[in-house]
Amino acid sequence: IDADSLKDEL
Amino acid sequence: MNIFRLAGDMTHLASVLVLLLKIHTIKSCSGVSLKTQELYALVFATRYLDIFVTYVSFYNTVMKLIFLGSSFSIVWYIRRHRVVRRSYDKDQDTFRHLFLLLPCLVLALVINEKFTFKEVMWTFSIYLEAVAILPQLVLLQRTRNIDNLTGQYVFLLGAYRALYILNWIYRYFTEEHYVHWITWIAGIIQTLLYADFFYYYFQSWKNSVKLELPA
Repeated sequence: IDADSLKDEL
Repeated sequence: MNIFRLAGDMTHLASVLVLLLKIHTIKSCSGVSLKTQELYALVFATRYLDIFVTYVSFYNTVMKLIFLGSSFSIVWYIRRHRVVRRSYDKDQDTFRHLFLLLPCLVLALVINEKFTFKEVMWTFSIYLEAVAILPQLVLLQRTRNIDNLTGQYVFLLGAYRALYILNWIYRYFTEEHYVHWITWIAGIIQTLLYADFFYYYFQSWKNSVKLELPA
């Protein structure tokens, strides 16, 4: 599980 | 990248370009809240701190540069442009930045995923984005008279938020089931803030009359 996975959004 | 995310990004981009083009071509910023625009510039500056460090994709980098460039250009136009700044209605746009900035900063320091400078700044930008539209909505309510472009700007921003929620729902079911509380709750609050505006926007559209908000 990647906690940062919404960090690829703007 | 799913269709909702792309459509959301495109409406977001369209909203910013509509506003920038309005200001640039008619040389007027009447009805536009400088407070909201300054908050958005700060949102992008604090969220994209790592723009030249963390590479996600060419698309992401270009979009980030456009959002940073356009938001700071809009602020520059309203504050510094010889002609545009005269149309800025300072007496109506009285919302205090600090009422939004301080709670967001405190909240970001307390509720975050990791207590690092970058992470706190990113979280702060998420919280601030959720409420940054408030000075603009207050200004619209106060002046009531909304020109088409300002109405479209707010409508496009609201559409971008709604599409991002669809994007998260889609991602939740297609990717790993990680619960992104901070982003989701801030995003839902942000979208709800547009509900009232949307109601009047669709009413005026349905009855094909000029958009007017009740006092």
